[in-house]
Amino acid sequence: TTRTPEFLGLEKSVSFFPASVKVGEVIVGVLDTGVWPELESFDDTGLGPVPVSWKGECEVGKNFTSSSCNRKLIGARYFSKGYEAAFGAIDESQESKSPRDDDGHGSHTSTTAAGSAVTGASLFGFAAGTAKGMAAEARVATYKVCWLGGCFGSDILAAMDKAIEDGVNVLSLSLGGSSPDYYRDNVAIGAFSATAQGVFVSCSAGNGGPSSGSLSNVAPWITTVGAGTLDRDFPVYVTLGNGKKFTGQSLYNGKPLSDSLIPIVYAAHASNSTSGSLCLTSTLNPAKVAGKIVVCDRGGNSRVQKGLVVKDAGGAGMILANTETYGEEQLADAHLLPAAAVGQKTGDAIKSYISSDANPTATISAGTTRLGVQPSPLVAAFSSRGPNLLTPQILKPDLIAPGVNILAGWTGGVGPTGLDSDKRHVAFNIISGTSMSCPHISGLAALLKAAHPDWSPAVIRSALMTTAYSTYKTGEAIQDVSSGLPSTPFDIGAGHVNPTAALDPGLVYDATIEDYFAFLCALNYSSFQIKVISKKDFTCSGNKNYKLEDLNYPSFAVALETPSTKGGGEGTAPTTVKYTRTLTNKGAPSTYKVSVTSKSPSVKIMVEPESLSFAKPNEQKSYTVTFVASAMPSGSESFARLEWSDGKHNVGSPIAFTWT
Amino acid sequence: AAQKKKTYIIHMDRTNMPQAFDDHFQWYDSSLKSVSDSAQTLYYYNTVAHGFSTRLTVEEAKLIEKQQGILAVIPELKYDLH
Repeated sequence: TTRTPEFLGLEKSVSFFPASVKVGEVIVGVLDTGVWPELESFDDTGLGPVPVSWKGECEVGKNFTSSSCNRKLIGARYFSKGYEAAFGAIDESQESKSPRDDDGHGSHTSTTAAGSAVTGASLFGFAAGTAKGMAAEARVATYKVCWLGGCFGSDILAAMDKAIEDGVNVLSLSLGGSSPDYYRDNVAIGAFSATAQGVFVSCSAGNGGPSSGSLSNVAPWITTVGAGTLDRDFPVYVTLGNGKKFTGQSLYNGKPLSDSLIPIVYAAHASNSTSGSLCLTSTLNPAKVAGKIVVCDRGGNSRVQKGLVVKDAGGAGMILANTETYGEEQLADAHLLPAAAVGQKTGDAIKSYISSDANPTATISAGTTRLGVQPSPLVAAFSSRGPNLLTPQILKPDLIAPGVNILAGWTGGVGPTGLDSDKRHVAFNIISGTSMSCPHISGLAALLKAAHPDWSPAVIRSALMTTAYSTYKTGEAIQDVSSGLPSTPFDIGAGHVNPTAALDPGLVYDATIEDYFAFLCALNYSSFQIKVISKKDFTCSGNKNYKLEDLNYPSFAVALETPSTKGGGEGTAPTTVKYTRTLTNKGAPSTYKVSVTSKSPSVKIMVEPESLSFAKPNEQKSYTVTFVASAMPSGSESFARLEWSDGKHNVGSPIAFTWT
Repeated sequence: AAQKKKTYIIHMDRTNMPQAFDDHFQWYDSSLKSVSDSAQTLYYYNTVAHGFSTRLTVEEAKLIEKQQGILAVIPELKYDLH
């Protein structure tokens, strides 16, 4: 990716980071749509021999030969039996029955995680720079499990099975489904065994935001990643006939509109369809849009599809307006006609101008790349949000990483919009989603693994979370672009990843497979269900009081019951909940003091002890947190933050309270 | 509709494999054949799960679930790229 390394501080003094030869020992497995092996991002110049631990293969298939792999792309496999069982045999004229990426998504995610450095990268000149993966010297192994018709659980499970056997160190899955119970979810099942074998698993949180409770991949042995913006955007300027100017976003690279104003029309007034404002296929009246700029509302079909609909109807340009759902979020797309994506406020202003003027006119300028955009990061509107509906006692998402307008490798098989009519071929594309933020964390986890080969997946996740930042340098909370309000731990988890700090976290929250077994017992899983997930015989002890909140997690979610009204009401006794946590020292000897900041007068928070001293590495110390919460109306939420600091390291944990 | 097949993931309890079988693949195949002559195994799982995947009717899925050593018969889920 370009810009992300700088934004994340990866370009700081090299001494911060593990030597490339150590990073070269780490293998990132990516379950996705495959890869386009000819990409420069898979160049292996300067890489040493493939790690001796590697047992993977380069599976051949349609236009994918054994020479498609090299010392960067060291493994490539494809899994299509589940897909073909559901959809019938793959039509090789439509998609490659091989690890070759016909879609672009897999090339993008794998080069984000571990692409080699490529100078002079850009998309039509936008986002220009040196594109590098988060762990540019790590190795990549692709496991193609997603096809034109989707990604099927039996294929995903087979790929995870193979990836662990092959010897990956990190697994990256930018995919998800509904959140069924853990023992019914193939990703959760596969991730449990992967974690048990020391493999770090990161998954995208989903794009169901800003709705609350919209998360995917919430298993506590998975790192669940939300999406934030960078300090970069791609502004275009909309000028209206009344002289007003607005800023939008676009990656349109063709002939710009002239400076002279041309007629502008709102799609709803140029269609016979009741949902005409959405610019759905075949809903625009060519006689009413020819040669004009058309204002379309987001929703219903893809953003790039709307541009095609306007272009096919003879429109000269498109303004794509956010509705309330997406607020001021502006995603840039490589449209096929002059276009501008604008926030809700701007969209409403343009629509009211159109309805108030007899001959409304406008024009759209050419686009550029702008750096240093503040405030950043913002939480992406689409980033799925907590609370964790499957297990409210585990706070998710875990953290956020860059996921908006990310440039990375792309397939040579389709154009940047993915539309059939888009015949452009690009080596890099700019797209958005938690699919993009997940591989950022996967690559950063690979860096941590290289620097600390003995760290468990839980320790890596803890280091990434407790060092994440939830406020700007001004002290204000990271903003949520969909509301313009400060974000909460249900939006950002522990906050935005901060790799340089994660390399030296001071203290960490480790978790062993036994801890996860205790978690399953606290879920009242039967021994059968535990065996499905773990393949182990494990009997929950009858005389142990297993509690979900006792899982040694780097964050806290306190789910409180609102007393029923008949017994509740005035004077209801407060609820007291105790959590235990164990910290492991990963730094020099030091003494840490705890501090708690809370936005909520309705919860008292006590920590015992208030100071912890560590004399040697890997020494463990425990503490308890007692929450005394007064009754609140059902549906109430409030947040706090607990931090251990020795003046050099800040070990931060978000706390979320919900009353149900 | 009753004959319509879906993909299931069959989780097996390897410690419960009947003595008659030399290895668990034989046992899996025999379990499958006992409910369907035509069903093929899509994948065997050895590392992150113990078991196999196959296409069965709802009826066949119910039948196989009753067999010795079957931990769970879980309908395949579809996932989407994010």
